[in-house]
Amino acid sequence: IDSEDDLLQECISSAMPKKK
Amino acid sequence: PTPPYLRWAESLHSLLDDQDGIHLFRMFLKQEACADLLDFWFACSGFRKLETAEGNDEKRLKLAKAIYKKYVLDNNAIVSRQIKPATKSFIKDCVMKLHIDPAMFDQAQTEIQTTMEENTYPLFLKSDIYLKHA
Repeated sequence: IDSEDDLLQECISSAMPKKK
Repeated sequence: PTPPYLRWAESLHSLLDDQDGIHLFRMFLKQEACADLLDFWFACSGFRKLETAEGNDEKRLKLAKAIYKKYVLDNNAIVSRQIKPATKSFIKDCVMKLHIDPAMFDQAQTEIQTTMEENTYPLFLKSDIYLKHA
């Protein structure tokens, strides 16, 4: 379960804009 | 230059293109118990961006299953309630048949985006959280 959540979190973060 | 909070009011996309905007919008959605809408939207973008390179297949399958399980499977979940039945069946089919395509969540993402544009985004612009910040 944990690794699934980690994977999801990583995926969400990868789509966010980087700090300007 | 235009202050960020004014740009956020231009469109949902200008809001979601700014880290501080996302943070504030997420705080508002959390208060309304629908932060999953935003998380799902970003998860779909992240999934599409994931390279289709060889060796990544297992990761993509695992991720597709995780997104499906967390947001789509439960018909009472906030995201699932805003996705059309046909779109849900399509995603379920893709997962069950292990047909993992970078675009498999695109339609669902569009439907959730429409929900946010018509509903939570305008409410956010009138919310205390936004107005206090502005």
